[in-house]
Amino acid sequence: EQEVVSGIAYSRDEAKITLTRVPDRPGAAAGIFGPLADEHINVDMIVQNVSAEGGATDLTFTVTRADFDRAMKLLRDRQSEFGFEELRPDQDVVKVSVIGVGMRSHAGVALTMFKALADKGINIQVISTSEIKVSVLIAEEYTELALRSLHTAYGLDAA
Amino acid sequence: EQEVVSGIAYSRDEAKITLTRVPDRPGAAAGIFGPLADEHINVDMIVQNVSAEGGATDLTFTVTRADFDRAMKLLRDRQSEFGFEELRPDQDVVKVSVIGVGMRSHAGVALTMFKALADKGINIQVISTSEIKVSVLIAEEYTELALRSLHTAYGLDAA
Ligand SMILES: C[C@@H](O)[C@H](N)C(=O)O
Ligand SMILES: C[C@@H](O)[C@H](N)C(=O)O
Repeated sequence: EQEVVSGIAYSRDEAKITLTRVPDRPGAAAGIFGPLADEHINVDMIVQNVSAEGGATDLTFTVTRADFDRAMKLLRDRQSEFGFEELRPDQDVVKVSVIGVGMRSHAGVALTMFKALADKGINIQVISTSEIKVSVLIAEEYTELALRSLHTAYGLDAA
Repeated sequence: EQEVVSGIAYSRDEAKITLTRVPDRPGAAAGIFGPLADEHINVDMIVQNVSAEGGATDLTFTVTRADFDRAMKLLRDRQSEFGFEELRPDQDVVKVSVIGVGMRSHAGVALTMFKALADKGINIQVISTSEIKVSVLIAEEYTELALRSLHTAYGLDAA
């Protein structure tokens, strides 16, 4: 699968915010993103997995560091309205993405990425994909190490 | 934000598989995608949120319906090796994506999408984003209703 990866991208301007146990019923996500959009908070990633038993699930999104304080204030002020249990911020993350063209399956590209990170002891906190990308959030201190390992893993090192 | 949405895409060829409580330590994801890649299983979405206490998190991915049975067999056979607690499949989903160009923030586009679905009582099971897309998994029975509501919400209806 290595021939399909065209590059590695990253963004340090990502502050991760997780809302735990958001009620898993229609309208819950809209109820949260309404105010965020009204306040013009710059949201990049949005990740939500299925709910386990209990009808609630965690919702994670990233905002630019410039909008972090405003986002946190909004979320704290409206916690009971939004219905989440805990507010878990983490500003020490970096988003790293592998960009592939024509990936029929993401399995091979994802494997190479996950293995390269694992081999350096880097824990993968969040995973999100699109047609042309596999993106992860990892601890920001690993930025250079991750980029170097990924370039090598995909054969993208300068000749 | 409506002017930046260029279209709505969807895929019914998505079988959702959730592995609950995958150990949240380096190597866990690689350990799962290695065999999936070796078996040439066609993986589309991969979504993982942060772990709550307990050092484990849920990992959800979708495979093509043609690969569902093979994927399930592989996962069942290797459950103890992969370390997850439960295997939760769901073939009755559709992936619906809003495609936007030049979205500075995803908040507005996501809000419109989430609200359109909420207004029709459609529950959002999984959310994943990329630079140009906000994608959700919803129950497959809502496909037409979701597409119609989203086209209207973004002003994409035929004139
Ligand atoms: C959790 C949240 O996404 C909820 N399921 C909703 O549809 O809004
Ligand atoms: C859960 C899984 O992603 C794990 N954190 C890993 O790095 O492999």
